[in-house]
Amino acid sequence: HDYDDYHDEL
Amino acid sequence: MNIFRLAGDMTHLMSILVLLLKIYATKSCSGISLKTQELYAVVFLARYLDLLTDFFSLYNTVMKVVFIVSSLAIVWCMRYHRAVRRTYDRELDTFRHYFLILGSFVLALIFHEKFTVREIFWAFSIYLEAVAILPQLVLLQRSGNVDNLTGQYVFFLGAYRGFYILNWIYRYFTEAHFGRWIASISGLVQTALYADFFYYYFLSWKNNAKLKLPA
Repeated sequence: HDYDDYHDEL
Repeated sequence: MNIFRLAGDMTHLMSILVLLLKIYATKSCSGISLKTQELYAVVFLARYLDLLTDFFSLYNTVMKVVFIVSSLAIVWCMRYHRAVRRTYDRELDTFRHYFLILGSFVLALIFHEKFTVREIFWAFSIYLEAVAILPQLVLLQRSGNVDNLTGQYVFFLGAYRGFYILNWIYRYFTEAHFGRWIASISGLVQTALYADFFYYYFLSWKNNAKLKLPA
């Protein structure tokens, strides 16, 4: 879902 | 993951290793702002609330644990380690950093991706990280000449977000929906705050002189 590719950064 | 982000994460890790080396090797934290270290511990704790609930990759999880544990260890060391705490420049490290925490939290209540606890704490951690270096920069200006490891620590810490800006530019052009304006704008502000430090750091490197920030 959109959350994943949103918070994949540190 | 792209090369810019990997370079950014490695540079960030490098800054932490240099700081740990300085404290461990010299048993001293002179020139280091405890307030900046405390702000960074809050940044990582607020940002990685999803550590136990979301798993992206082993790399992602390991790095989050490293950042949280190292920042807490440095704060603990500067507060309680017998030898190290005596070298803390208490009278120079007087930046009222609680206002930075309050201001960042208020800003996060206004500007966030979604009005949920995680998103508000995430935005809070992004805004707080942008200003977390201020106590450290103020301390450097007050403490006259800066030892090499401290200078390298601040340099790597400033450079890492610069790599992230390249990462956001890259992702903007390579990914369809790329809307991380909170992190991008905040990252620009964060990197800009290092501008004068980078300038004096470059001068000290060019003239092979001791790093000195004008008061």
